[in-house]
Amino acid sequence: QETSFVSNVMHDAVTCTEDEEIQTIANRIVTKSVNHIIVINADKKLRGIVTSWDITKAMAEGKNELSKFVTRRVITAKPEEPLETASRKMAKYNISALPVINRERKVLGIVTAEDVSRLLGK
Amino acid sequence: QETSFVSNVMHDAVTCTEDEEIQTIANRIVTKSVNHIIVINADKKLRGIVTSWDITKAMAEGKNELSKFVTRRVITAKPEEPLETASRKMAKYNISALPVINRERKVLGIVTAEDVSRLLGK
Ligand SMILES: C[S@@+](CC[C@H](N)C(=O)[O-])C[C@H]1O[C@@H](n2cnc3c(N)ncnc32)[C@H](O)[C@@H]1O
Ligand SMILES: C[S@@+](CC[C@H](N)C(=O)[O-])C[C@H]1O[C@@H](n2cnc3c(N)ncnc32)[C@H](O)[C@@H]1O
Repeated sequence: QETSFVSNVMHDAVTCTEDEEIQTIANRIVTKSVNHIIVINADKKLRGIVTSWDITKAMAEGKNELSKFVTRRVITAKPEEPLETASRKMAKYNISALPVINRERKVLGIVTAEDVSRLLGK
Repeated sequence: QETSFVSNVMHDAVTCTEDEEIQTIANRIVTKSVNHIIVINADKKLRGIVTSWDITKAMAEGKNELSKFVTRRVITAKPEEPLETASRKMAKYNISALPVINRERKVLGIVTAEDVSRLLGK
């Protein structure tokens, strides 16, 4: 069983900026058929993450201001990290995706539990 | 690398019935901290699935009748199925969970991409 790395399974992230409306982000989740949107600034640096779970929470609480639903303390991965490490982080924090960033916190992509599961099915 | 089966990683499903309101289901997704709710009838038989993605779609389209958002054609798994088969099904249909059912379509639990990913991290 060779070791896989995050760089072997990561893919392009669907992103948004902090000034976008929650309705626009909900539309992007639907049209791109993903559950995770990574929030970036103009330099593509990581600012947060918003998921379909957060949008569901906004609906349940009747709120609609994005800044109230963005998760700011983001668990991330590096491309050269073993995939096992990324899987352990997702299990530990009960999350299903990690933005992949470089040392300057620029977003390079995303790795999800679905990517890891797909590897098993190969 | 021993073979794992769905029964090794499946867990209890969070469920709802067809008469429940979308707001109630959104609350359950939040309080149970899950993305998938399995729709069952009084005999615990499978009737559909609703996810945080479906709730996001309801929000994006400004609709709020559950019957419009339940996915009826559900991809499922059996407990004795190899986990690799379940992973392949999730990858093929771009979904992240499979209700686990018996021959009478009674819901026994759920297996998710997160469960599969957690196995890699062990
Ligand atoms: C705790 S999980 C619970 C539901 C489910 N397990 C899932 O992964 O969506 C939902 C919360 O995790 C947050 N989240 C998702 N990915 C994250 C990450 N990489 N770092 C920090 N929080 C994250 C979301 O913003 C959301 O508020
Ligand atoms: C196609 S996925 C796309 C987003 C993301 N990949 C995910 O898994 O949520 C979203 C849709 O899949 C549906 N879905 C989820 N699990 C399913 C299953 N086991 N069988 C059929 N449809 C399912 C949901 O009801 C939702 O309408």
